[in-house]
Amino acid sequence: TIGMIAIDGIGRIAGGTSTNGAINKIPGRVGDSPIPGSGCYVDAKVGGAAATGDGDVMMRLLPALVAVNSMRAGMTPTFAAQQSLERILEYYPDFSGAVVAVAIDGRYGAACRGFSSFSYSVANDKLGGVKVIEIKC
Amino acid sequence: DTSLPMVINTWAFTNATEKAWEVLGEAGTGSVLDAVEQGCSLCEREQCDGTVGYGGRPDENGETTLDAMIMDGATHDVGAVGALRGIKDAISVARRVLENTEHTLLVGSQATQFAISMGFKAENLTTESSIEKHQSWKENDCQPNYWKNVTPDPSTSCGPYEPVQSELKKRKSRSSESRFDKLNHD
Repeated sequence: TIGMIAIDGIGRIAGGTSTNGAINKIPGRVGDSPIPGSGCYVDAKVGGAAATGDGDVMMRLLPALVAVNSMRAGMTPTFAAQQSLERILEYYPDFSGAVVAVAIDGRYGAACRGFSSFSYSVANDKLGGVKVIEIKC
Repeated sequence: DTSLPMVINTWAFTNATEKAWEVLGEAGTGSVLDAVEQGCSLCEREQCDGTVGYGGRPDENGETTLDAMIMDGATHDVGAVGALRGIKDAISVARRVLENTEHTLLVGSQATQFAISMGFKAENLTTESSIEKHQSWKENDCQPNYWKNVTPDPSTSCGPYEPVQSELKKRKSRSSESRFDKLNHD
């Protein structure tokens, strides 16, 4: 799955997802990716977030929406991403997944659980283009 | 560390990031919806890690279906498709749902018909790789799978399954261990 957020020079923001889902799924199964607030969520007043992992779990706890609302309440993107995973882990302690979050001013962060590490890609002028960032889970 | 414009995406799909960054342009005046659509479209065409696009992650019948969504943060307008069959350009179809309908999510064969009416080409999403994955899964007694409380025992047998009728015989056969990892994720 890819979950992506783009912000332009004056703070216009969009997000999106695309996936072929879980392998060997029961025919007809849809995961979190097309559900707003689950695979991705963006709000021009706050920022955006995108999640990846077990879609059957994520679509029940809307981690992207939780992360954006945490940023709305003043959290940094990294803490907001962690907070959204904590919410999932309360109910699904074996959950594997990750969340990337970005504030509308361009600050960004990520959190992950269940993987040994998680990589995400960022592009901005300060990075001089595209950079892959790896975090330990 | 503030810096705009910017693009961020899950996983190290750098070509997709680069494409979206290119669409935004150095001055950041490009359309953010175009950036997301074109970035994710590239991932669909490149079949990023086998987790995006055609020919990956077949279902129990060996069919690859696609889910996608695109969202405008200014208006909260959303277009999405779920279990899209036989169309490679999932996020572009989602964009058409956003741009050309008042709905949010279209699914399955009806989403395919919508896509065809919007000018998209119907294609087989199966590849040799997805056929091999499906065949290998069947040869492994359909393990792992996502069934529970059915008979025959889904942890050892393929279907077709029937629901277990007796409450006493019901058992949660799904392992608590996650089956999702770096190469199997939504």
